[in-house]
Amino acid sequence: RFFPNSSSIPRSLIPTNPDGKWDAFKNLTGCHAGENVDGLANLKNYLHYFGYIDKNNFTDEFDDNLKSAIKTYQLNYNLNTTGELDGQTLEQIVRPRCGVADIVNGTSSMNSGKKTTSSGIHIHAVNH
Amino acid sequence: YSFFPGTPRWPAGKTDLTYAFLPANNLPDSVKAVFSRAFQKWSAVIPLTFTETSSYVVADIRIGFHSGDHNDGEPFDGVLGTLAHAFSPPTGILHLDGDENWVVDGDVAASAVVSAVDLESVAVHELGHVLGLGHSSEREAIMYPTISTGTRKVDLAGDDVDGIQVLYGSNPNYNGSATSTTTTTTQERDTSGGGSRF
Repeated sequence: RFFPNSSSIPRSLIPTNPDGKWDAFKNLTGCHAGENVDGLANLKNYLHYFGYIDKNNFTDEFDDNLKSAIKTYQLNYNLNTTGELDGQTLEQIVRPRCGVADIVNGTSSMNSGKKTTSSGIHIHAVNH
Repeated sequence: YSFFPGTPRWPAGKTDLTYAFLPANNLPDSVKAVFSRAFQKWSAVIPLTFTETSSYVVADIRIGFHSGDHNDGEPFDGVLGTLAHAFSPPTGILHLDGDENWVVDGDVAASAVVSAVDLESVAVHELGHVLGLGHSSEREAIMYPTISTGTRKVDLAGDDVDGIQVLYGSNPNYNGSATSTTTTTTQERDTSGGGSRF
């Protein structure tokens, strides 16, 4: 599906839900640890796909593993690291993206993989 | 910037890389030109060259558009969601989701269609993976993982240049200027006020 410009895209090809593949995750806004909410298993699957959570029998429980994964995601995307599904985090999650995982084989050199100072400030260091 | 585990890169002696498009895609020249421009973004800052070849099987870098399950274990998911993926060097594989509404050379920022995705923006990002870069936490970087629809971001940011030059060194002709320009539509849903990414 190539178009010289966006106005040439036929209406028939425009999705009825223009917000995107993962927009249902927005329904999880405000969820926090200890809750059991429909859709959390799908979010865990998303986070697993991009390297944030190990493969498991995903349930709809907001458990410690999910909270940790959300914190890591927030760190990588320079969001407030609350471990909660706030609006800003979900706005980021639902965006179209590259299919390459952010964390490969458990390691990442995005923000979450970088060393921090005792004050929690990230150090960006390059070998010369 | 970041690298894949083990920091894979193209071998030091292999500085002239070839690329080819999946013949079955029958891509028009306008689409091929998008990738030519995307390759130039990277070759401007590192001492590697990229030349198109018609021989898909022997090309160093193989580019194809696929839909759904295309037998690499990473099925595409239709419109939006994941847009493309690529493999670390020296694999040289770059796949794009054939179901996306790819805007080739028009102004995607003027789009009234929220599912329109700028092809060159995604191509520059995925070529970064082909060369060995992982994702960046810098919002302005090409290697930032997400991109909003209606967004065009094709110029390497300083973070991208720093990262790729760690792997390959600097192009002798590179003058050290890297600017990141991002254009967005009113549909840009980036509430944090920054740019975009994949």
